[in-house]
Amino acid sequence: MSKVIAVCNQKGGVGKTTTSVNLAASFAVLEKKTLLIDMDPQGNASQGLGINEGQDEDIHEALYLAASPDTLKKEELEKSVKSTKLDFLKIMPSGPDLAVLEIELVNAMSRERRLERIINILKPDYDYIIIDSPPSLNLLTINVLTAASSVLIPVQCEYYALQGLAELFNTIRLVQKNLNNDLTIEGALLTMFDIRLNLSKQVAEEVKTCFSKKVFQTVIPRNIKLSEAPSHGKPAILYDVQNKGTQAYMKLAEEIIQGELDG
Amino acid sequence: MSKVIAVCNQKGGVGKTTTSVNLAASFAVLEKKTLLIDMDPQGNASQGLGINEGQDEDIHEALYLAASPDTLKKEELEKSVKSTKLDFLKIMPSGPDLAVLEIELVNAMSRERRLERIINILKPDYDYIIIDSPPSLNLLTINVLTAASSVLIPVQCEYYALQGLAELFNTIRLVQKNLNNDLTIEGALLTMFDIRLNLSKQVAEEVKTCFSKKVFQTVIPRNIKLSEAPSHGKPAILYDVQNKGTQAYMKLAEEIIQGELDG
Ligand SMILES: Nc1ncnc2c1ncn2[C@@H]1O[C@H](COP(=O)(O)OP(=O)(O)OP(=O)(O)O)[C@@H](O)[C@H]1O
Ligand SMILES: Nc1ncnc2c1ncn2[C@@H]1O[C@H](COP(=O)(O)OP(=O)(O)OP(=O)(O)O)[C@@H](O)[C@H]1O
Ligand SMILES: [Mg+2]
Ligand SMILES: [Mg+2]
Repeated sequence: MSKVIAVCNQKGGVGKTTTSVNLAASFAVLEKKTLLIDMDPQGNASQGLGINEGQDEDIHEALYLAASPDTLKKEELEKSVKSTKLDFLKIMPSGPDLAVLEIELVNAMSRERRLERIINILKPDYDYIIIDSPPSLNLLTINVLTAASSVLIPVQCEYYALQGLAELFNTIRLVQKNLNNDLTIEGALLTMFDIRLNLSKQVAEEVKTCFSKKVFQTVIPRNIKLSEAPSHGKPAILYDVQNKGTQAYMKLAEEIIQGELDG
Repeated sequence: MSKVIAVCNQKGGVGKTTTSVNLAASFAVLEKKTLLIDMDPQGNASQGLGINEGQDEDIHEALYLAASPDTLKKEELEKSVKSTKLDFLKIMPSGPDLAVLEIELVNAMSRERRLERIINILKPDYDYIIIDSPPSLNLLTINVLTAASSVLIPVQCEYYALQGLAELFNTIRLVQKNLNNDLTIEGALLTMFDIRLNLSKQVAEEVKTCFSKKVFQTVIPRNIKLSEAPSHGKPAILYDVQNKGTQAYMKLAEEIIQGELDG
């Protein structure tokens, strides 16, 4: 039973990519078959796993093939699936062409369901599929929300990060009504939390009120190793396994797995 | 002689809004007539100056009126210009409708020049016009680059922030070639610099190589007061005038004014 988790928040720089890469790596270390899909044209998640040049086949290529669902073949899609330094982790990397998909799809049929078609074919091979999204509520993000079973919302412990949540909830509700009735909220994840700052504590309180029960117990601390790891093309677990940031993402993976068992 | 500065970088969370609000406020304190335009649908710059609800007339309304240049009147546009707590600072606030402008303009004539038409009419009344942009290279950002005389690029001292610069340069070159020959690069501004971190120093070195002479001498330190001020609806200069973040933005304003005198 594969779980597809979208990591979304249109506010920039809140930790979407850092969460996608390190949560996916944590699932892989726990020997869950995991696929990370990089739907952000910036390609930071791909860079974070050591893929720096454009690949011949990437997610844009797969989304292009998904235009005709009746001829879409698994062997074709798997050309866009690349291996990483972790055995149980694969990635469908981003590409620069992804940025133009929005314009390409303006008049296309079922333009919101391209990614869903891909995931429905690949899903049986994985326990978890994690999707990183861009900082906007555009067609790429709508594709991500339409294809996902749940959405994980990273919230940086800062004032501006709180402001955008209402807009994000609106978009999620619209997708639930029109495109994906089964989409649930996996939860809000507090990121870059600094125990010494009042601002962090105040924002954390507001998020707990705003999301009620749906806030992860695991809180990701501000931790320099999490922002150093990408420059080595590695998830934190392969860069510095001891540090608090790495441990927090492992705990998050365990909390999600436990949540599934509890149903 | 009015200078129009676009604050752009598609990477999220690098300090575009914090720079727009505090640079505009610093110019105002130096008694330069300043207009801040919030072209980000998130509306963070508007919130940072205390405008939290949607206004009847905002930048979206002005961009809508700009569809017919021959009937566009200054009195109409000025309805979207609001005052702030600083005498010399005005703002054209963002609105939620801004997010749909992209779709509205897909087939419109001269869709890249709507903001330019507005600024050409308002320009004579201001010494500086600062434009905050969203974290993407979409039609809103193209409008901003087409309307501007120069572009200021905030670069957070982190690895992922470096990766997107090549893409940003490509877009700037395309705009210079096709839409705005006079667009220059005002400079790269290092933000959230932490003197204690090697990562900050490494990124700063790379940015200096990448931009050669065009890096501001002023560096913005990571400073908690800069991220607390927006929750009070004030620029940092009205929240805590003594702190290093506020002083850095004042120095930046003086550096830009000095640069103009040196020509
Ligand atoms: N817990 C953390 N501690 C320290 N630094 C962090 C942490 N999480 C993320 N970062 C750093 O903060 C920056 C922003 O994080 P990241 O790029 O993951 O956010 P994002 O939401 O994916 O951004 P975008 O909106 O551009 O996609 C990055 O440079 C990252 O390395
Ligand atoms: N020098 C600084 N020191 C500490 N915090 C800062 C600094 N500059 C910005 N911040 C905080 O970092 C976060 C990101 O900054 P900001 O929102 O200005 O970036 P942005 O590039 O406008 O983001 P977006 O891509 O979403 O538009 C904000 O919460 C802001 O308060
Ligand atoms: Mg990202
Ligand atoms: Mg901003």
